[in-house]
Amino acid sequence: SRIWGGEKIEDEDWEILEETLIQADIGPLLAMELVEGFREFKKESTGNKDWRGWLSQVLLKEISENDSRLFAGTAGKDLKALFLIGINGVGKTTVAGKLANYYQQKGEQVSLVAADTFRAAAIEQLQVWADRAKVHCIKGSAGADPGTVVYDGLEASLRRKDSLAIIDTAGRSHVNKNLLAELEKVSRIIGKHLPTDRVENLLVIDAMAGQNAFLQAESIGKAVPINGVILTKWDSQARGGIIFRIQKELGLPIKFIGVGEKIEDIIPFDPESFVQALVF
Amino acid sequence: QLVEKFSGIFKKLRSKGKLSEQDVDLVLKELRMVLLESDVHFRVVKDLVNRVRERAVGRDVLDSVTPGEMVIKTFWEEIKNILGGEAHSLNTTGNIPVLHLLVGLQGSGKTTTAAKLASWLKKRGISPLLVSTDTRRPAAKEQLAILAHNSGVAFFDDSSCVTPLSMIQAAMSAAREKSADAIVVDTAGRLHVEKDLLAELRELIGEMAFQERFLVLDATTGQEAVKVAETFRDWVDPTGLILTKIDTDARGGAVLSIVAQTGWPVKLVGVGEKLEQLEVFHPERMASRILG
Ligand SMILES: Nc1nc2c(ncn2[C@@H]2O[C@H](COP(=O)(O)OP(=O)(O)OP(=O)(O)O)[C@@H](O)[C@H]2O)c(=O)[nH]1
Ligand SMILES: Nc1nc2c(ncn2[C@@H]2O[C@H](COP(=O)(O)OP(=O)(O)OP(=O)(O)O)[C@@H](O)[C@H]2O)c(=O)[nH]1
Ligand SMILES: [Mg+2]
Ligand SMILES: [Mg+2]
Repeated sequence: SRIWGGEKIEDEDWEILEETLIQADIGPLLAMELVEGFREFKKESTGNKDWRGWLSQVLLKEISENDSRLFAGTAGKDLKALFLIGINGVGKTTVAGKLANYYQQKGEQVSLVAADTFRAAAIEQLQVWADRAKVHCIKGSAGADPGTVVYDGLEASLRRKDSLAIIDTAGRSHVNKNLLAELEKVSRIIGKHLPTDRVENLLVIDAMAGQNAFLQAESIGKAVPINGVILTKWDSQARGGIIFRIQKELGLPIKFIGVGEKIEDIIPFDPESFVQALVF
Repeated sequence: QLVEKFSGIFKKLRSKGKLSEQDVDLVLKELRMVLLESDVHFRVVKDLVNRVRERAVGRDVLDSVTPGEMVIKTFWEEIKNILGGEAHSLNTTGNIPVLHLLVGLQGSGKTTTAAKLASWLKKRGISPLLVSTDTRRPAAKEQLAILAHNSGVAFFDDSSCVTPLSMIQAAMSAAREKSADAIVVDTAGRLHVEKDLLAELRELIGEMAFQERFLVLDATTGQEAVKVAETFRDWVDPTGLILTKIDTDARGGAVLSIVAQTGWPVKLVGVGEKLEQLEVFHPERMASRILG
């Protein structure tokens, strides 16, 4: 139907563009901006540019600066830490296990720290992942104060001469003031043990989440300075477009993508394939 | 309170005898953005906006309200109608033991909700038995066993059962022995794109009669909600929805999208992590949430 090239075809184009963007969870405001941008582009360009080609370029530009490396520019074998945070059920514990395996294979000496002392069988769940990744798991007792577990955990990790401690936390509602305060407290405890360039606070979000994921990033980000985002369950084929809003308004880079339930199902964020999956 | 939010647009609208098409379109444009921001599905928003436009244009504006208020009221009524007039009850009747099945995506809250549901039934004089068929997630059975213990509900497990079907059949014999009149079955999380796992559920439903088959859905789910619901409908034929994590302040548009497309009743809502944080669904409260 492109052979006609008339006004009518262009109308359908921007509607499909908007629909694609909304269904990718990019959000109505950003979708509207992009559609306006496309209209401007169509007015100014004479060539017959397909909206998909235009959109891929624009979206790629939005995340081209994304640095998916952790601890970029930080050298040495001294202890570093990953602090995994996020709302309930997004995949933090699973990501902890996957990253433990990933970094162990890269030559890091890793310990997992089971700081979720609240949820039923959370410690047992992380222990299974530690066994699978063949890494040490530092645990406290169920119901213990998470701050204490993290304090003791980092002390133990330092004694063991680990190069990386991955801290799993309990899921929480990002609008629960007490739980955000708890996160802030634990973050300060980490800060007393390690310099900021040796700590990465990573927000874990579900690829199927809607606009609420942006509010999660905004709210949790006020309690703990977030260094990066891990997007899980991308194997659901959800487009995860919310990351564009998170990138644009909060400047948070995406570090890893979870693509399944097995230990190897984690990949460093690749802007090209992410945009490709969204647009085509 | 909704009217205050839109006071900007309302100032632009003059109070006339009838609502003109332009008046209505101005408000509809704003409301469309609100619904999309609430994660209501693109297509459901389109249908809703068209229906409201039909109802609102040419309508008499009462002296006491402005045109904008009329449009908002119409919207709210339409949403409330989709979500259902009143709260729906659980199907607790049937051959004893009554079987309740919980299915859904990974991390949606099934295990926690299974224990909450068992606790809910217990408070209403029913004696439930909790059982987990999740052999995939690390420590899934331990998680349910602990929650069962905390809620004072019996937990059944037989490590010799390797399939979900054999586990449930063994649970049924145990239920009869213990005079338990309900069995709440937890399942492993699965994606709507994992067809082999959906087939596993379909096979299970073919073999056992479940009085309730709940799709447990995270209230933060975005546009994917309709695809998820329609797939689970085709493979599992749910009898109702349980919405979880409403306490994340998620506007929950996903529930409107799903109910609009499937007509399922929303039976219960999870409002927190504790066992008692399970409530009856209130359509009016949900409608207000969705409208921001
Ligand atoms: N399909 C798929 N499932 C995943 C992925 N990541 C995690 N999961 C599953 O999501 C469910 C929840 O994962 P958890 O690791 O327990 O999530 P959590 O954030 O630690 O949960 P809480 O601690 O209870 O807040 C589990 O069934 C995981 O197997 C992924 O990338 N893809
Ligand atoms: N804030 C909040 N958290 C909830 C609610 N319901 C469940 N959760 C939490 O969500 C997380 C996931 O719950 P689970 O019961 O493990 O979810 P699941 O569906 O069984 O997960 P899989 O078995 O891995 O698919 C846990 O941290 C629960 O405590 C709720 O209504 N509100
Ligand atoms: Mg966890
Ligand atoms: Mg479970």
